[in-house]
Amino acid sequence: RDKFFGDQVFRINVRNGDEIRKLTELVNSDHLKLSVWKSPSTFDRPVDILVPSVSLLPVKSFLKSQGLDYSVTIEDLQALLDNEDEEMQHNEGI
Amino acid sequence: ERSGDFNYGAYHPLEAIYHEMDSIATDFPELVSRVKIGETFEKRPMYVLKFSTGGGKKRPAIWLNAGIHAREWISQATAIWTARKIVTDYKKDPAITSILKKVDIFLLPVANPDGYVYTQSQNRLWRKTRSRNPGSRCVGADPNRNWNASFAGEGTSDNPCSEVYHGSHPNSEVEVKSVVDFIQKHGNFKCFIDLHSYSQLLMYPYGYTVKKAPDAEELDDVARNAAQALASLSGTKYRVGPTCTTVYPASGSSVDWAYDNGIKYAFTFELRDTGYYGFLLPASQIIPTAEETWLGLKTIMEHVRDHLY
Repeated sequence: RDKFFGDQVFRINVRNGDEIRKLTELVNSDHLKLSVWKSPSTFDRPVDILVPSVSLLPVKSFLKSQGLDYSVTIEDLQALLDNEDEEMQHNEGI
Repeated sequence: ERSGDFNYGAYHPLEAIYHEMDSIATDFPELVSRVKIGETFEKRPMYVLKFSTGGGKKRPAIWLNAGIHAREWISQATAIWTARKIVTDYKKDPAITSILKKVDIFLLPVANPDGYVYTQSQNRLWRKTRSRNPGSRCVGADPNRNWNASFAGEGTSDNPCSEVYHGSHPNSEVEVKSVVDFIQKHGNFKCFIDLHSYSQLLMYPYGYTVKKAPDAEELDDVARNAAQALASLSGTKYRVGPTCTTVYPASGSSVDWAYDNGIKYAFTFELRDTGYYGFLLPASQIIPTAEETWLGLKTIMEHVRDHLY
């Protein structure tokens, strides 16, 4: 199975159309390989993005430089996946 | 769960879900049948459970759709729990008993079987179908952008590599076409509910336009009542509103198609949570989620029962 070692999920709070536009540009950058969990939409809804480990620094740097407020909602995606996998295997064993 | 070996509080492979569907139909043959409505791109069967107390083939009906986006596992898990709940409560709970007296319920727990299998075998975060796109290295289309409701409109992409790629044409995805054909052939569906995750939202048309749906006021009332019922169990708060302004523009969706094709009571649930786990909701939350969702579903189905048109 695909692994997501070091990958994290960022939650970005967007306050206006300009911030949505900047974020959309970031998401559309092919080289960063970002994956949207929750898309940019209305201003009062945050955006959730899966950031691969190799893109963590550039993405953080971009968000900081653009004044975009964000938090890391899932710090260790692979740990969650491993737990889930273990649970499923345990259940199948039972 | 006590009488069988299917753990409703766990996530399961596709085969186990299909086996449990068969078990439910076998256990309650006077109420339930497992119906094959088509095959996927990779030739897997697509099964629905039909709950019916008789009354002829074209009775008014409700469609419960789940798992159209493969990675939203709480959706499939909630759906199979709901199947067991319906049979368990029939003739015990006056609400579901009276609903089934008037309408049939069709439940599709895994609307995207190929995608679901792929999330288990290869990539847990896969969303789309697994169809091949000629000329592209990218696989699949978004099955919730592939319906014939402002197809290829706002909120979709013509790039096969996009998570919201709409497909080559409406119903290009055989998984979507199978449902469309079944519902159109039946001709008497009154309600279509699509289960997704995550965000804790209960939405109604439209997704493809900010224009207010003709029945928006009634749908809003029903949705608010359903959200209130859902919250009554554990306090889980849902936001309610039309898809386009509650989340984002989304064209070609199942619910918009259903509404535009005469199925008035069309709703989308975005189940737990609000982002702490996102798509990776722990299995310990399956039963609490399913139990509260059931209260919301029942509210909607009771309204349909009392407002057949």
